Amino acid sequence: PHFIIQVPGKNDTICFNIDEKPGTVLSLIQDPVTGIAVTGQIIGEKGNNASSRTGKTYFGKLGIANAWMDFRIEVTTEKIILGNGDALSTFSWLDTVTVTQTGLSVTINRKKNMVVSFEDGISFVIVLHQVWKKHPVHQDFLGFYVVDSHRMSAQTHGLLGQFFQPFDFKVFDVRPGSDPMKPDATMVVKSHRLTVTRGSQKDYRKDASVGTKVVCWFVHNNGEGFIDGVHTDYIVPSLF
Amino acid sequence: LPEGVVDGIEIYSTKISCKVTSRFAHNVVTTRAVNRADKAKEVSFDVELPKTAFITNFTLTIDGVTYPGSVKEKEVAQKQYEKAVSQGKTAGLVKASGRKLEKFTVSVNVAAGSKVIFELTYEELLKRNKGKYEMYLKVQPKQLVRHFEIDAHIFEPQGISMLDADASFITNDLLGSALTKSFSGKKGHVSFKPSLDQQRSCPTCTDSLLNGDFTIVYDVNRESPGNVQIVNGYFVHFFAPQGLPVVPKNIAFVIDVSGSMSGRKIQQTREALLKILDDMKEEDYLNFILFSTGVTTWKDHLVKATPANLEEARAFVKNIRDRSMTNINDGLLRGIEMLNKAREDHLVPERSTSILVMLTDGDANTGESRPEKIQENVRNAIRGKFPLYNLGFGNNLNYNFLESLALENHGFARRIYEDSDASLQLQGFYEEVANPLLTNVELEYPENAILDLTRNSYPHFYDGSEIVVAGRLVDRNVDNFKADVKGHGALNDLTFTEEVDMKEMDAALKEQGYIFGDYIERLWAYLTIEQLLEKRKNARGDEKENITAEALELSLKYHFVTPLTSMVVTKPEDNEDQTAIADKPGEEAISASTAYLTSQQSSHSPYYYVDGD
Repeated sequence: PHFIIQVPGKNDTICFNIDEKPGTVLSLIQDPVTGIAVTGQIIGEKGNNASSRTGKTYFGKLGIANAWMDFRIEVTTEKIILGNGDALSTFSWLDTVTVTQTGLSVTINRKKNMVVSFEDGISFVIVLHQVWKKHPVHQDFLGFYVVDSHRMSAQTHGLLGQFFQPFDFKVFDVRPGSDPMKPDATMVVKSHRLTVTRGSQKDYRKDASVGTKVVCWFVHNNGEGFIDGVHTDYIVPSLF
Repeated sequence: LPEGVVDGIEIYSTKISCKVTSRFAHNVVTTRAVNRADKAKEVSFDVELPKTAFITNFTLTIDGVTYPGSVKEKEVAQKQYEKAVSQGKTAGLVKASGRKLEKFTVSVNVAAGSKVIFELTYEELLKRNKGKYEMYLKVQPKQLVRHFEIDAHIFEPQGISMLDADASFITNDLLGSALTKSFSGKKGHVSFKPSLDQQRSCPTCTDSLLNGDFTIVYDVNRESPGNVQIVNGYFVHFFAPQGLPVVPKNIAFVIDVSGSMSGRKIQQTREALLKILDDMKEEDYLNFILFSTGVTTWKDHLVKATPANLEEARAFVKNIRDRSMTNINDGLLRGIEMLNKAREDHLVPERSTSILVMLTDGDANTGESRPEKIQENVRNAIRGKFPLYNLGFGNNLNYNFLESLALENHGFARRIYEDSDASLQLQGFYEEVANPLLTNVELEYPENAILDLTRNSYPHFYDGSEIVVAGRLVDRNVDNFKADVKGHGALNDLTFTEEVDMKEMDAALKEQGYIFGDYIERLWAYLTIEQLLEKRKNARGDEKENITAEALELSLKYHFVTPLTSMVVTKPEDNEDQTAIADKPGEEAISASTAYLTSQQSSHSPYYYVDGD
């Protein structure tokens, strides 16, 4: 999956990929204060056809939980399961429905996206990316966006959560890269000196099919040096 | 005699043709017979149709001349009928037949060598119960029929998820091969076409094996909780969400233990309650209120359905005994008070729903026994806060009172037939209401964009059922249509939205038009009349007159034989006139046949009636 970090207080964006085997679950957000935790499970391409593999991975399943509310949401490309304690409510991506309960509202917009809004102003947007059902290689996947991330606590961690608080970085020595359209540069962040490449990703919150181009500095090697520790530190055994 | 000829009459063809589009069933039963005798013979035509169906047409064709039916206001037709009766000329009608059916019977004298064709058409909206729609056909030809066929075509825009058909009389592979059923995508088909030999009760017999129930069950795909269809300016909205947790219930069982319940009834009640206790969920609350001359309760207040409480409840139920008289008023008021108090004292969860279920087998005969006063007391005590369901056990009761009482308190009444399966009937009712998924369900449509909406507010949505709302668009040329459904779930409040793109709808219509294009308009009319007739039961004065006028107008416009209309068929016949009346029997007529059959010499033109009571 691609990660896009719009750095708070800076008019710039950093991005990186995490390449792991399909089935791996990554911790994206972990906030011990609000109790909110978000995880994502990686999917690859359809089947095991080695000749068709491009190595691209995506999120196929997301888990959002609030330990204090005993609430969890499991989102797949097929369905959305809301769990309150032992009670489960199952919805489909074909629904247009708003579910409200104390401290939370969940809105599913048929075949497009869903918005999970917590009372304290934190919102998550999950976008359904649909591909042609009979496509030999690709399959549906999910996009995950955080709105008003600053409302999460300073103790928030995770592959995304660690970047919710302002942090500093510098980019200099912009120079031609291996691709003439994508210059390299040197970035200093978290006391690391990294070689980054100018690239672009897409923000699909407004339009799940076309998206909006976001120019970013791409950090290589699974975000090494940019993320705290190494990416395998964020592998967790299960969605919840 | 040729095969299939009995007493000179050959029924050479009987076809039951069913076309179902979006749950709305249009059934045509056609029988063709010929008199092979050398003198005039009487030919009978019997059809058993669901009580929930409305007859829309009956035609009689003799020697190629068709005599179509015409629907008239009941009073107008009744005058004709009375005149006919005074002349001794009646010959056919509908009467209640068993639990689910009404029997339509007509006989006609057919000259030697003449052919007669009977064709009865009826329509009904199939209701979803326990996750499926059921179409019920009674098959009982009086003799072997050369061409016997049931041919059902189902078209469901949401796609068919399952389809099955079964006949109680199919006992061997030979007859089984006469039944075919298939479905794919939006279309389903069931065909039952036994040959003459397959119809025989034994290889050398001349009597028919075909005698029993033929049922078709199916359900539709539910990729989304709702589905809106719009045709010719009319819309229908089907709503049946699934995958939601069950809302906990607070249920008070108010049980009649008067002397009349003694013996089998009380035994079956105990059996049913024990089964119901097995199905209780731990989140539920319950209590038993027993009434005879006085009122006794299991507990002073509702208790949680914990394993220990349920065990105690079982012991209590096993010891229920019958005694003395019937004090419905006090029994119900005690149950209502208990449910109200549980809510006021926060004894039950805030997100729970209260249900009052009464089982009785007779009229109130002690305490407050005036039905109107009991209704008033109950109405004032419940104040619309929860539904009352009335189960009427056996025949010795005022069912209309129980129905009226339930309807005005947002519930419904159900008959429990005094039979070996009474405990199953009771249990079956409980299963219907045991799983509320939503409460206070409101279906909302764009203001100023719709007219003539059917009921759009329901206290509960039960798992396995379906809410159907229909109406008319003010502007047929709108580009899109939006419907919102709001309800309270077990854990949260939900708002479902359905949006319809009219261009997409038009494209879909081209595909489904082959069944019958005006089905949504007829579905809307059926549903409107059905709801008006129900509302009429509790209306008084001007309100009742207005409801009656509205229902009558629609019945006449859409050619439905309802309790307000009659159908008349006139048939000129040499030297003999016949008049038939077919009543749509109400619940009160269950045990009493209202059939008349006479004929006499007359020079007047005869006519047949099909009417509702």
